Amino acid sequence: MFEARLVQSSIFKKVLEAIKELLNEATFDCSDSGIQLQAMDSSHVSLVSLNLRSDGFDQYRCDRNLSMGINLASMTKIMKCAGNDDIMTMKAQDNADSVTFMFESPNQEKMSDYEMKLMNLDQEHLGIPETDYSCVIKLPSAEFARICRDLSQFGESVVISCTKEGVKFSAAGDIGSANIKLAQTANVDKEDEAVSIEMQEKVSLTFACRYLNYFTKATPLSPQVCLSMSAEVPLVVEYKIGEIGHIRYYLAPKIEE
Amino acid sequence: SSKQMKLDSFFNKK
Repeated sequence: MFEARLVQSSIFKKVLEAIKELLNEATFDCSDSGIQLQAMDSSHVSLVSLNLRSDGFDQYRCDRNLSMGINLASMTKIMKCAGNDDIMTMKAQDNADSVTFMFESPNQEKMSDYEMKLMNLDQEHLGIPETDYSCVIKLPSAEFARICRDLSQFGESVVISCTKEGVKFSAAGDIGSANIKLAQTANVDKEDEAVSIEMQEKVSLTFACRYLNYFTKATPLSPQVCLSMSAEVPLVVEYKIGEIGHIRYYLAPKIEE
Repeated sequence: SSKQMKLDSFFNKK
């Protein structure tokens, strides 16, 4: 029997918004440590890794490991039926072929349940090597979303260059070129607005704007975003999800031919 | 021009 109860169903609504444009379907792996999802987009250029820890749920029970193949468009429809303040419970029997979502309104006057069929998806788990990144940049997530949106008007690619002075985002194309430089913030009273850079050695990599703009759909999940970069390895874009977990996006770089 | 790499060349299938 699997049962997970979350007082803030808005977290799940935001998680679905953060992955549904990149992935059509995905397997939610449930175990006693929590819910994990790892899936590449159809072009194998990007990968989503979601982790929701069991201790972040208000109630969590997972008697036996359960892999639920889910069509994300269907799950998005169900999550749209939930109010932001509803309490959400996911329930599935062992080796079930369906999962039930229950939503309770805060005053318990409205109780809804939606049963969704599960899919048989073949699992393709990738080994992601632990990496000691040359540059780790923390910045406001809204700022990063704005930069990706603005620069994607100038070209298909963004060059992210990180030195000890700061981080520069550049794009060029038919209409011209654009550069946005962020310096490390000295002392900010609100850490959510800080820009911090840990640099072992400088790095400059090129990435497709399209995928970065998919990743920034996760912006509502966290006020800050963390970019990790090393030469010639995929970029990691990480958003914390409250106290319950994180969503990590990996993006393969573009290389000069 | 620049060529888009695939994640398969960085992450190995388990």
